[in-house]
Amino acid sequence: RAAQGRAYGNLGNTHYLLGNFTEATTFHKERLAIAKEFGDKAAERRAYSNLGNAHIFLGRFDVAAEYYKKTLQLSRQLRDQAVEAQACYSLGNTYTLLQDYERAAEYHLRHLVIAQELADRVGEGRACWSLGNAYVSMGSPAQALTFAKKHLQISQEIGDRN
Amino acid sequence: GQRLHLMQVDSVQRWMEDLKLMTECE
Repeated sequence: RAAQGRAYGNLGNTHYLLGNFTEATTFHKERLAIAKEFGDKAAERRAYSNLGNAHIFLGRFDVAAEYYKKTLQLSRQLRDQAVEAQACYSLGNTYTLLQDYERAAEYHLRHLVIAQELADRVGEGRACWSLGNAYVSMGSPAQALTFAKKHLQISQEIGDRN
Repeated sequence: GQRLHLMQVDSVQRWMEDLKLMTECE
């Protein structure tokens, strides 16, 4: 049964990489059920991330957000800050797609704080870039400028010319 | 589902490009 769970997960990932997002979700849901059966929180967390990602490409941003929230909740339980940061970043981007810029900014800020705690300059740069865009969309150019400047500073520091 | 109406947001576009190849492996 445990091997079956891993096989479902691998099949889900393979379909995902082939661009078969509906099939991917079918397999990842099977993977999720087996992870729950075993109380395997790490596998459950991975399944939620994979399900969130697949729903982005199915255009179901609302469903993706719910899966990413489950990922976020479990990453905190598992005390995995890198995954927590990634979940916040995914939620920020998903709420941007949902045109809910206030909530997008909330998650990008949470991502920024964790990236700073982890001394992840690339993550911090991405968070600032996203926050600049969110504040432009909210009609707050002064705050957008603050984050754009920070984004420029970090990009120069890490040598990201793009 | 909802349409990808915000593809002009560079940071989101970049994230989605990375996401296409992002799988949580077993």
